[in-house]
Amino acid sequence: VPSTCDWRKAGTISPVRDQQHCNCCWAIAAAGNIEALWAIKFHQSVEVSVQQLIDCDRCGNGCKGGFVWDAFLTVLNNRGLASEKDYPFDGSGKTHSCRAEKHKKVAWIQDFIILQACEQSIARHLATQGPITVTINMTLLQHYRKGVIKATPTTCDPIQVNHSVLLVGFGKTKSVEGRQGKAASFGSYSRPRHSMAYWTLKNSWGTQWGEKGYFRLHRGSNTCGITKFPVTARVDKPNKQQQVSCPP
Amino acid sequence: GSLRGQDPGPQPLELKEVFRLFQMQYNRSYPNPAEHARRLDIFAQNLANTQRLQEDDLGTAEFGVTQFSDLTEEEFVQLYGNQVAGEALGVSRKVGSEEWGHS
Repeated sequence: VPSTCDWRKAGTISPVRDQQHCNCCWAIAAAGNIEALWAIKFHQSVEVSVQQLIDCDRCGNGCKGGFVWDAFLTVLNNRGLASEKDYPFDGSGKTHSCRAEKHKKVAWIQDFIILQACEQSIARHLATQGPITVTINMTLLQHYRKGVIKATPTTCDPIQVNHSVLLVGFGKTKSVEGRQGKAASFGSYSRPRHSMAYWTLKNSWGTQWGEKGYFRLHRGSNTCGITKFPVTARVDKPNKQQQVSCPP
Repeated sequence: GSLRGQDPGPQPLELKEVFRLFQMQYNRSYPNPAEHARRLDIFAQNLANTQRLQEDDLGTAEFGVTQFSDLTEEEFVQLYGNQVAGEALGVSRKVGSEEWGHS
């Protein structure tokens, strides 16, 4: 496993989305996963329809929430996903009927898997195969602005996971990087830090939130339950699987 | 600390100004003065919470004003969380009973 990895540097990560008034983080994470894997494995840049996942989800919950694995099942059942352009996202939260059959499919998957709940295994898969969806406890994200969140089970319950995002990389902070700055009207303070290992995650709340739409969690302590549900699609066939290399 | 227990008179200017800037930055508006006052109160409580979050965090994270700063935690989770995941994955239930007999 390399010491650092960032799939954004390979130009394989699609733009950050904004779920707006629809509880569809699960669909956006799944779509982001498929888009990244297609870019990495087939060198094809696609933007797939999140709306198709919402409308055609087998459980029919749509904008009321769902599971990443249900999104992948929907992709399999529909024999692929239409493009975002043909089947655009409606963030209003309204219910729509499934229109999957009316559009050409631009991306599909062969299978999906859930990885071992181990950060080392997750890092290895991320670095050699591509981004992975994870589901975390979102409590601390409401007021997050930047930096690496390192929480305890008390401050961020790793059992109560309720938000799906896309894992796109990992790294370590520099030894001298500390927390300096102001939070609203409060005074500034600094705390010298040792190098800290982190995960880089892609959120679905637009680019104004966090670090241009991304955020970082501590790596190595199961912060906010990141290891609970690491799920990823597979886009290449088993006998044709090839390892890829994540940019450092 | 919380502003709830205080006399509902003029709010500190700094807080009002910060809230106004928040509204401008995130294009937030409220339908009536009562809702505006309620959101200002929530905003003030969230600001206080961010200081606690900052102290509790063991990493390098910075917490502060975001587009969600006028929401209660419950509203935030309901509006932006994965409701189904939170209910189905976070709760463990006993599915059996000690009183069951033979299988």
